[in-house]
Amino acid sequence: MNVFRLVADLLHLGSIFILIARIHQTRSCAGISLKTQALYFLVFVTRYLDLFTSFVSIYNTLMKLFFLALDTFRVEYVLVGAALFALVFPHKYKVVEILWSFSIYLEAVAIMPQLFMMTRTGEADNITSHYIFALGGYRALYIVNWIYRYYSEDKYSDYIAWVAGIVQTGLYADFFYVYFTRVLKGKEFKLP
Amino acid sequence: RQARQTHDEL
Repeated sequence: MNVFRLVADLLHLGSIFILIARIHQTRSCAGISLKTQALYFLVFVTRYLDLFTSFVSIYNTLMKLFFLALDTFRVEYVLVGAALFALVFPHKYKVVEILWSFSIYLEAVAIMPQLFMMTRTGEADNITSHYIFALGGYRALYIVNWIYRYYSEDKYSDYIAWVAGIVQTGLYADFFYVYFTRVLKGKEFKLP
Repeated sequence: RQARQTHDEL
């Protein structure tokens, strides 16, 4: 475990809590893309199937359970989740690897409906932009984590993860710029 | 150098 990865995972977890806090505070999910939330749900379900096949560490298992559980409560896709689990559960180990790759690719683009929604309306409230920043920060730090692990360990992260992770972080680039130049100075998130 | 198993990260 290195500091980049730990902070990245905590940002990822934090992003979900920010989203829940926002829905509670404003009692509304306006400005949050349902498509993105549904895609993220699919991302978690297809990737963390490995919960049943391999054990890495308690940290790893607990975090995967957190992401699955919180995401389920978040968008109330319990029924869809159960159906997906039922469909995929009987599959063998190799299928899990294929689904893992699918999940990685899907995650890279899952934020796009949300970003498109913000491009269309040209603005987002501050809590929503904190949420997206936490997600983007998690992805960006994972890249640093991979570089760190490349030099500190004799194994390397999968090339699928590298390519998709860099594409995904790239999608956040414009958002990061607006976030740093406007939101952190207390202004609204508004596209120029 | 080998690829790390995919289940290690989140």
